[in-house]
Amino acid sequence: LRVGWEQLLTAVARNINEVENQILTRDS
Amino acid sequence: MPVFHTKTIESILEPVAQQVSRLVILHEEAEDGNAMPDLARPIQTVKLAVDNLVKVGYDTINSSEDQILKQDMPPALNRVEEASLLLLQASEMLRVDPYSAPARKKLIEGSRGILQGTSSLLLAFDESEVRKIIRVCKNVLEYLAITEVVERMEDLVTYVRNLTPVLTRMTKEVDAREKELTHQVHREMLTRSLEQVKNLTPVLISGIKTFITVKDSGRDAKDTQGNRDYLVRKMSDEIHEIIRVLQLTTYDEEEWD
Repeated sequence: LRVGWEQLLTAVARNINEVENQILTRDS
Repeated sequence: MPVFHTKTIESILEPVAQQVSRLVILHEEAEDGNAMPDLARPIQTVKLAVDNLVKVGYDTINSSEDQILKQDMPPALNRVEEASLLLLQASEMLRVDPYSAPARKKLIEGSRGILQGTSSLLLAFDESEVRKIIRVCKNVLEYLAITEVVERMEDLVTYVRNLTPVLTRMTKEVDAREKELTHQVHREMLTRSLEQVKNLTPVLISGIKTFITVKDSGRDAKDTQGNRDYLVRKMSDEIHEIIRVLQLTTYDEEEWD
């Protein structure tokens, strides 16, 4: 399970960053 | 039928949605007694990302003029913040007890919560983008509504000069939106209506010209006026159809429950 949890959290962090980028792009 | 209605939303959410689903299954199948790894660092990374997102989100809320977006964003941001808190609690619990089953549950709930929150945020933004396109479409409808005041050739020149940029902008934006959609039927509906509008535009201009010419020659312009009005109605109907389709989504929030 080790790899699974870390992968998930990495995907979650990436997801948040991408959403932030979307907001910044559309907001400008 | 795709779950995410735009390619951008799909590309952002699909990978994390898959990871969450996979982890839910693994969690359910996991035998009790498995020690959990130390997740303090990746959870801290998520927390930092959430803090940034929340900051950017509130900056956007404060600067936006879109009242619906301002109203839709805070609950989504709260959802993400609460979910981030669950992850931190899980991290703390695992530090004390790496075998903690409730901590695993919090990890799943937290990850799922972030997915739900970010999904709501993306949807709120997407709806705001759609509202912008609809405003452009309504701008074209407003021009079409004043067609009947075009009674001289000079008026027609002004009319065409004013209508062309808004029509071009509408075409460009609807065309880009069509390419963004994942739902094939909606894409085809937009393409079809947009093609109709494009084809009808020169016909309408020519119809107005004929009406003016006939009227100026002193002949009965009733038929040419009827033709012009028919074309205006037809174009307006297509634009109303575009507005209707732009607002359709295939997204279902229950997918995440």
